Formats: sequence, C-alpha cells, structure tokens
Amino acid sequence: KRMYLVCPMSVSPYMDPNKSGPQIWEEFSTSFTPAVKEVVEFAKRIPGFRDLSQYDQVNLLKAGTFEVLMVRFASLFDAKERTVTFLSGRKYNVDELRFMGAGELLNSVFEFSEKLKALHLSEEEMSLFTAVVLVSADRSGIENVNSVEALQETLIRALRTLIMKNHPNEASTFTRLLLKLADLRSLNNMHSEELLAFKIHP
Amino acid sequence: FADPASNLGLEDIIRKALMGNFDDKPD
Repeated sequence: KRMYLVCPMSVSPYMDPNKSGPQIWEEFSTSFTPAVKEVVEFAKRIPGFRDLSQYDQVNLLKAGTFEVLMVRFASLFDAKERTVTFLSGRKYNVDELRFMGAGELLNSVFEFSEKLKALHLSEEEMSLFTAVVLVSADRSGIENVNSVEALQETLIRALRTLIMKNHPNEASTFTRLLLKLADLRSLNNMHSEELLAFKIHP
Repeated sequence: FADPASNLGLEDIIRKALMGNFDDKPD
C-alpha cells in the first residue's frame, strides 16, 4: 500500500495504512471537491462560457481544472521557505515531501509558482489569466472548436489590454504570461501521469 | 494515457456543479 499522497489538495500527505485504496481515494475526492466546485463557479462567471455547448463546457473543465487550481493555489508553494501548505493548513518541508516520494513534479510546480508570483499580477489580471487558461480551443474532445476559439481570442485580447494598461513599462509581462500556458500544460501532463500511477498503485 | 479526470471522479463533480445551469438552458 502507498503510504503518502503528496498533493496539497489532500488534508494530509500521510495515509492511514488501515484504509483500503477506494477509501483513501474517496477521502481524497472529498477533500478536493470544494476547490473543483469553485473552479466550476468561476467558469460560469466567464462571459460567454455558458453559451458554449454543455459538452464543451464539461470537456474544458475536465481538461483545465488542474491548471486553474495550480494558478489559484500557487501561493501554497513557498519556494523561499521550501514548504508546501496542505488543506489542513499545515506546512510540510520539501525534504519531508521528497522522502514521501515527491519528485520532478514538485520541482516544476515550485518553479512555476515562483515565476507566476514574479509577475506581480493584480487579482483582476489573475482572474482574466485563469479564464484564458480554462478556455483553450486545443483541448482534446472539443466539438465546437470555432466557438471556443472565438471566446478564447476575446479573453486573450482583454488580458492583453489589461496587462498593457497596468504594466506599460514591462512590455514582456504579457508574453511571459502566455508562456505560462505552456508551463501549465506540461505540469498538467506530469500530474496526469502521477494520478494514473496512483490509481494503478493506490 | 487513460483519462485521469474521469478516474478522479472529476467529471461527475463538474457535471453536478454545472447542473443548475444546464437545467434552465437548452444545449
């Protein structure tokens, strides 16, 4: 049995060895469900999102929820203190988490969080960026690519206008922000592989 | 690889959270 679940969306990384795989899975699911619901509520408030087909709304959320959570919870990863804060509010040291089996994904998440924080985005900018993360026409299984693409372009234009207005002397901010989209894809893929391994070997 | 979102039960959570919206809006 796996003894650790190194994900801050869990209450604790320590798993009860007396619990079965499905029990651990159910507890984990219960702990991250409120955060997923918040992502759905956020999506509903994106102008135009509800006009997409139900099928595309679900697929965008399925594909993008991890990335949205990564942006929203970047502050849980403190690279200076070398800690990760879990749902219980308890901080765990990186070395401790490495001992529990955390590897390359944790390094990459720290790197991403630091770069995102370095952009010093306002709440409004972060919100619009999160909408751009979610509404991506190149997610797999999108049935009406044109509609998603049109909404994505509107959101990117709005983000660009806002960033240019708020950071007139930092011309690279918008570009650096768009590059974060690729970083998030990469993190999402790494995370999916970990999830799969966890499901196979809980 | 297999669909991790479905494995996690994520799709079910998402559908339920969206449901209120879908009830009053034709697809």
